Amino acid sequence: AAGQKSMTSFFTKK
Amino acid sequence: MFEARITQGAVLKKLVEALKELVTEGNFDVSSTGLQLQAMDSSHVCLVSLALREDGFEHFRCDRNMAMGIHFQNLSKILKCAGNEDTITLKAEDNADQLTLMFESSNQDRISDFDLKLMSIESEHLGIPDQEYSAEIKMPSSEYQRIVRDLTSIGDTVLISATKEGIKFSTSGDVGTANVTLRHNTTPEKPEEQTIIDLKEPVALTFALRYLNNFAKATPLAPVVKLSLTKDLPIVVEYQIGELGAVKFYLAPKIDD
Repeated sequence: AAGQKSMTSFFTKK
Repeated sequence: MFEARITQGAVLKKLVEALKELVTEGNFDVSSTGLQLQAMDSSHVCLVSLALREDGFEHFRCDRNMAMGIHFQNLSKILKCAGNEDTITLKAEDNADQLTLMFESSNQDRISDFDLKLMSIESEHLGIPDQEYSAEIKMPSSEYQRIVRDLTSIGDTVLISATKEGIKFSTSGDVGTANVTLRHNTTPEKPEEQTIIDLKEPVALTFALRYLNNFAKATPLAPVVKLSLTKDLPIVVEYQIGELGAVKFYLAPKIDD
């Protein structure tokens, strides 16, 4: 199965 | 106070139609430089980043930075009441709990106004770094729309591979498999009909077609779409909205567990 990471794991919170 | 006037009200209508299914709600962040929105879908695998420049509007005034919490289905209901040729003015007092939308017909003989209730939305802003991508592809937005729509009828995910041969979209499902390849093609005279592949290194990533198909709802906003790809990073699907600004969609790639 293929999953997807959350956007917050790619871009840091300001 | 905040006031922004746009002669081509249809742009605002198209913009909200493009966003409303992907993001339920989000903050319009207004400042003296323009209007911005950053919002994620409910599953947080994709993100919408909208930036409209102050000088893209016929008139723009913002005395104080504000975050106006918008429910997009509700904003869409109001914008459906605007004519395609209408000029739209957005207005809000400082710290207002409503946004006023005024619609003026092109010959000024019909003026209407609607107040949209604003929401209080806690949103975390993500810092998206400017970066170089392995592949950047510009293509007609109608071509992108057709490819993702066609492939959605065959499979759930698409492998997008960019090589010096071109950009290939591949999927498979119960009915079989499908591959669509676009080659670098600058033959058409009109730039918006060209396919331009700027490749630093070959890259291949898999994405959920459902989201890519949803991004194509922005097609009426721009004749050209730009896809940016780098290994292990979200794809960027970007539509330039004339001189007004741009809307960018980010989608996380599928990863093998």
